[in-house]
Amino acid sequence: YGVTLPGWRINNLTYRIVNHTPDMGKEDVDKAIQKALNVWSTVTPLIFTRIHEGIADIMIAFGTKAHGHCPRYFDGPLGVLAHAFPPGNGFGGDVHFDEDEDWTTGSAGFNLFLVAAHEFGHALGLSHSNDQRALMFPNYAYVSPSEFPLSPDDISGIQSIYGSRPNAPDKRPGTPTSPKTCGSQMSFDAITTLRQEVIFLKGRHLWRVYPDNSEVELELISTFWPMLPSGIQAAYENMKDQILFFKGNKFWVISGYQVLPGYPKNINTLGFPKCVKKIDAAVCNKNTGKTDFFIGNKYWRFDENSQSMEKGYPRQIVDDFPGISQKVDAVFQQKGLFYFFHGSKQWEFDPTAKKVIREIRSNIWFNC
Amino acid sequence: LPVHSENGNKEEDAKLVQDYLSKFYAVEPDPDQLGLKINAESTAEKLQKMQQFFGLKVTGKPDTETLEIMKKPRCGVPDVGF
Repeated sequence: YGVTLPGWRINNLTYRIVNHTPDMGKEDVDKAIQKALNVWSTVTPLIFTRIHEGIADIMIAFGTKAHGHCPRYFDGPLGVLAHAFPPGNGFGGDVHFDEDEDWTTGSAGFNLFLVAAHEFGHALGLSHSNDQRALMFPNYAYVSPSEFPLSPDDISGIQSIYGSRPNAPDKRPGTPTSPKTCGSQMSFDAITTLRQEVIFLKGRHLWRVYPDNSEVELELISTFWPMLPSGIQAAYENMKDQILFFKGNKFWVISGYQVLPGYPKNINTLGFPKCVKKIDAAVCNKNTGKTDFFIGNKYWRFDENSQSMEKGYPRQIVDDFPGISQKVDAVFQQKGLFYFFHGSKQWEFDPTAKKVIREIRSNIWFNC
Repeated sequence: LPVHSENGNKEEDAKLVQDYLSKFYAVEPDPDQLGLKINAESTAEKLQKMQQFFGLKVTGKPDTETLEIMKKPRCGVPDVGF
């Protein structure tokens, strides 16, 4: 992280939303701004109060190209999305958004909450971080707004200026909203084995489970594989001690901590037709050396030895995996059996007998 | 004469590099000490600084990976302080 000292000398700061983008409802803009400020107040003593008239510490406005007396200008769609000024008088602490961008509450266009949280980092005295996982990294990267956007780097940076929040709970604030594995509605994006471990992935997090001694470790995906995006959709361990991760039409091959050169590649290099845009789940059957890719209600079979898709696919999942009738979120093989996951449920399936043995909760692997 | 597309790209890339470096890697004059002359860094030096910041290969040359980073939407605050 980097800081532009000094920070604000007071902890109670005011902010004013001077105008609103027409891209979003006014309430949505207000909510996004307030939530973005809360990101910083949860880890510092800072308190933000909104005013509707006069000069606030943090003046927030939307503008295009040259706007008002601002010494910087915007550049039309894309490129520069927003800018801010370090704490101080005049422009100090002010945040400007480029109205030529498409501002949204979701993943389309540019998420106002995420960009605002980054710019408020500047308004509070942080400069850019070269840690790609940090919110204060200069380039825009979409992260699900339901996840806590500050990385440990961001938290160290802001707390080096203002200290931590008084009476903060002593658990690591970096992951205050990490998903609760024992929640009744726990579901997973993807699951893979890695030698003796089973790795469960969801959003930006992963759990390393050691079924034999029921140990569970929670980590950020980026801790091991910083080059991987969050929101991995499918993953499997192949026969060469490698893991393949899938998101959208791209996939990465990982060996240890390294991505093999030349990746990510497009999934059509595996033999999928162009109409296939993403993979729901995948599992390599260690007994046959064949990998099944599950997409919607169909599945493809890939021969790991010949590195080619088998003929006669796709086939209906329910025809060859009786009882597996829901979309497959994730699947992995343990001691010969397959475990198919959908939402908060999983089905233990015997691929030899071709039948479901039992239906269980998704999170039984977590000592709940 | 129509610009040869590859030359066109080269010119575009060169302009992109100049714009990017002047926007995010130029050392801004310190408002408190107006009037002091600061030695202008060469483009290659600024490019190296940018490549170092983004964890790219530090070549001082606008290679493909560097250009790709420069095209990504980003914050308008410079990466180097004044």
